[in-house]
Amino acid sequence: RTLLFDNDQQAARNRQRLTKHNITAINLMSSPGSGKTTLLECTIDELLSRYHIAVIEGDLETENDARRIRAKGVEAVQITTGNACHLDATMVDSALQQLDLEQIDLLFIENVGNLVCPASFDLGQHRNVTLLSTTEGDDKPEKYPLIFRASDLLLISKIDLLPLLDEFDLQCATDSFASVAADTPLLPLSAKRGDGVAQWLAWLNDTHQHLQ
Amino acid sequence: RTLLFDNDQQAARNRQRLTKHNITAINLMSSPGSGKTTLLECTIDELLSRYHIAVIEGDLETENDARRIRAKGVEAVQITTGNACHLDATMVDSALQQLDLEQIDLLFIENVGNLVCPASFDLGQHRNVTLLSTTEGDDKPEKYPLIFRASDLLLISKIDLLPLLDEFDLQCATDSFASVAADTPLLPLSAKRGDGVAQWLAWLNDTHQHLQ
Ligand SMILES: Nc1nc2c(ncn2[C@@H]2O[C@H](COP(=O)(O)OP(=O)(O)OP(=O)(O)O)[C@@H](O)[C@H]2O)c(=O)[nH]1
Ligand SMILES: Nc1nc2c(ncn2[C@@H]2O[C@H](COP(=O)(O)OP(=O)(O)OP(=O)(O)O)[C@@H](O)[C@H]2O)c(=O)[nH]1
Ligand SMILES: [Mg+2]
Ligand SMILES: [Mg+2]
Ligand SMILES: [Zn+2]
Ligand SMILES: [Zn+2]
Repeated sequence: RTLLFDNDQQAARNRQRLTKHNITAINLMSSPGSGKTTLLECTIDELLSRYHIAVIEGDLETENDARRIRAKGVEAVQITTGNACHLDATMVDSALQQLDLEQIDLLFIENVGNLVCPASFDLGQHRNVTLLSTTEGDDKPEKYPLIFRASDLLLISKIDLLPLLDEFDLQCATDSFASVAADTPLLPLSAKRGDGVAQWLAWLNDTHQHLQ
Repeated sequence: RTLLFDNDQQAARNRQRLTKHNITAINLMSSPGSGKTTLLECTIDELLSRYHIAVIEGDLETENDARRIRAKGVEAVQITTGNACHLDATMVDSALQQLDLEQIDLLFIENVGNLVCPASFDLGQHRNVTLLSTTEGDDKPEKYPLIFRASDLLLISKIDLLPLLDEFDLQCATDSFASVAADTPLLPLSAKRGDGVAQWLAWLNDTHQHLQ
């Protein structure tokens, strides 16, 4: 499929440029409303004193998410895709043109909320992080395997809600995930309450150190 | 785009066939885990004594949802799409071949969980119903406008969780929806607790009577 071939060529150029500037780029994917922006808000609160952070936001319409990130004092480029259900490497390339790459340590790319197509479009990132919220149900990894197989880390988000959800079973979700991506780490967390956030930050630190 | 042209031709044939058999076909769309299958389970419990119901399920992998529907005593055809993020008219046509259309009054098509592409692929349905769960956030209509504009009815699902969610505002969600689809009805409901279910059943009855 030449569509993916061209995209992958551009993604490789993006990654080369990011690596040259010692930037760690994380592609954040999930269903709509799983908590990507909330996680970024919490991450910025914790890491802004240590790292220079920038964010590329992807949505069909609005600047809502970029506004939330800018309110935290971090530069955010909003890509509005119109009717595309995923970001691609060309969109990310033009967003990178708007950033001063000299300054940045950590670049987060918040993809369009979609549990399918973002898995197939390399953007030039170093790592894929997927969120699955407890409110979606514990069978999603087996039902939407592509994106879970493409993940370097799975975050089970909104675990503060677990006591209120009689049908989400953390063990079921873990087994479902292991059935499609056996060797990939899984981390339950709550960006609201703070559970798991220290481990997430440690994973980010390790990943960034590793790539230097 | 010839892709959509061919699809729309097939969708028109599907709809003609369904209409000839006096079947009302409802295309159910939402993000992953918004409660489509749970709503169908509840709807079957309420309507099976009055209507002959069949379901076509769409997922990338597994028969999970079809099994849940069959456990309710209703015939379900499971389409596994592999890596397609939406159902299309050809998939629905081959699913229809597996059903005895003479018998059916109400046909539900549960689309792949995705808040973007299902809006663009006509399947031959008579009505589009979209679910937005309270756990996803109240800004989704403005951020993912395509599917909300394509809806004949919006269901705000899981309203039993409202008291526990400090950030979902029903008025904000209603305003967000009105900004993209001003004339379309919106119905808050809980398939678990029963809120709004009577109005949903009335809407189904009215729609079916109207199409006869
Ligand atoms: N209880 C709870 N709610 C959360 C948590 N994280 C996010 N939420 C809620 O989930 C909803 C969606 O959160 P967002 O951060 O906007 O989700 P998102 O993945 O960025 O959404 P999109 O960008 O539209 O795909 C909001 O109402 C948040 O308040 C959490 O840790 N716990
Ligand atoms: N509290 C509450 N939870 C609900 C309600 N409806 C569904 N759920 C929960 O939401 C999760 C997902 O429900 P499903 O019905 O499987 O959602 P779906 O839209 O069919 O999911 P996919 O087919 O995978 O896209 C499950 O854990 C359900 O228990 C509701 O009315 N209230
Ligand atoms: Mg967001
Ligand atoms: Mg389902
Ligand atoms: Zn798509
Ligand atoms: Zn897609």
